[in-house]
Amino acid sequence: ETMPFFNQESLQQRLQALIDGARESWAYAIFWQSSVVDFASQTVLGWGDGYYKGEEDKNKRRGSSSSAANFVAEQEHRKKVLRELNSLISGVQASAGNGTDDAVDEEVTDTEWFFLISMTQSFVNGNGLPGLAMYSSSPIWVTGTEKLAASQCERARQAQGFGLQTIVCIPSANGVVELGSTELIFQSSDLMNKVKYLFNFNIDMG
Amino acid sequence: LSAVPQARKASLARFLERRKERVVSA
Repeated sequence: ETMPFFNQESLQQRLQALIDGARESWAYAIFWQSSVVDFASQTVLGWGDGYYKGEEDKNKRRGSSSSAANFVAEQEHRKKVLRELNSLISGVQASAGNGTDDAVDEEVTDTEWFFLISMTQSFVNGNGLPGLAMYSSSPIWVTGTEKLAASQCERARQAQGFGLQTIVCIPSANGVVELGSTELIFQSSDLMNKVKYLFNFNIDMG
Repeated sequence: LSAVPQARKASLARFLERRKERVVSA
């Protein structure tokens, strides 16, 4: 069934339905939207929308590779960026008024940071895991830190560096659905079918 | 921020808002 009308709101709901209803524990879902850059006749996958759920136990991986000093410095950097983004967003939004910094002072986890920097990324003609999935019209499912670390795709290696153990890219109409988890999750047709059902639409972002 | 596409801006606002909710409910 093709769903002809589609907007940002329903895209968010579909991403949420995909991982909130899953048996497996996914940390996030991202929809990479394809568009054609006219002057170069290239297909580019850019940020469409994302839903961040988080991992079950965020303390599990704490301090694995970096020193305590590095951890503190990195957290300071992340919190500073978050603080700036918060003020930019609340400056744009009319009724954002009573800003407390509680949320910013809380540790910014590796998966939160990975999700956040994903918003700045895009993939051209078959590059990166999402681009490769789109180009080959077939899903890419990478499970295990060794496989992620050994991948030719920088995004997979980056994901591994931020503690993800599974990353999946499933092509759909108009883009690619990506899911990531800090758990080991093996390929299932159930997830593919869900993506096929939820993301078979004609996009209209307004 | 005005140069940031609307989709990313909306996603970012939603992410920050949900983060606040997670911290408050923790």
